[in-house]
Amino acid sequence: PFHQAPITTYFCDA
Amino acid sequence: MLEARLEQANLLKKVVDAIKDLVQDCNFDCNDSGVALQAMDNSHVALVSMMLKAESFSPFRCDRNIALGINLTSLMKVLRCAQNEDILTLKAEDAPDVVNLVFESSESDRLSEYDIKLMDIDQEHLGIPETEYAATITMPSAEFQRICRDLMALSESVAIEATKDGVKFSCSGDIGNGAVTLRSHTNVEKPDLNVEIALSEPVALTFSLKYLVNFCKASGLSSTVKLCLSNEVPLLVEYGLASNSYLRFYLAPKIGD
Repeated sequence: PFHQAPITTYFCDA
Repeated sequence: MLEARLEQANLLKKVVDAIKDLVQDCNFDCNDSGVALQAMDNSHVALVSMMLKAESFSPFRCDRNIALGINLTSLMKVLRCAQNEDILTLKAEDAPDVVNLVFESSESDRLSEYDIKLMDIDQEHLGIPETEYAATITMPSAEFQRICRDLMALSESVAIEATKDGVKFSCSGDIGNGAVTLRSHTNVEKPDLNVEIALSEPVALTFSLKYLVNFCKASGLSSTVKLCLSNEVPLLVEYGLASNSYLRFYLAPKIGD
């Protein structure tokens, strides 16, 4: 029942 | 042009060995501050960030920004040709087709030279915000590796809970449950064995053990590892290197539906 969001959800394009 | 001399080829060998299963092709971004690398793994839940500062090399020269697009499997093949104690010099022209690696034995007059063909890699670069983490745990890297490997025998995921009482790594799987709790600990004679927990508020997050075990391949780079956690943001696993250089891994948490 776990969801793992991509790391791009947290770190934006520089 | 780039010319960067590392006292021990072993450092780069260990770094590449630690990340080559997470990322395959990546840019080594060289500028006057050093050599940096940032890459996501294929599934985009983990991020590798390496910084080898100019001070880690002697001498270090890089006149303009150069991105060296390298396949890590190829790089590892060449790095395996170096003896651990060899001196390594990386060289590249300003608009290079190849990167040149020179290994010099400090004990003999042996000199080996290799060129690796470069690739054009279009890589998105992510901005990692400065974060005041709620919990920062510094612990022996071998201990962290052991905990991750042990718990992976039971489960795919680990819950990491940091409170004022300590840090608890726990998991549950088909055969049962497991947990390892560490408290702050100071070993005066062997400070590398210290466990330090700096906490501004309690944190509880769940992560995939497969990735953590993968990060632990960097354990040979540093006797200690730093885990930085805040609720609802990626975990930072940091292996500090000499001269403020570092190898960092970020991992997105697992969130309950």
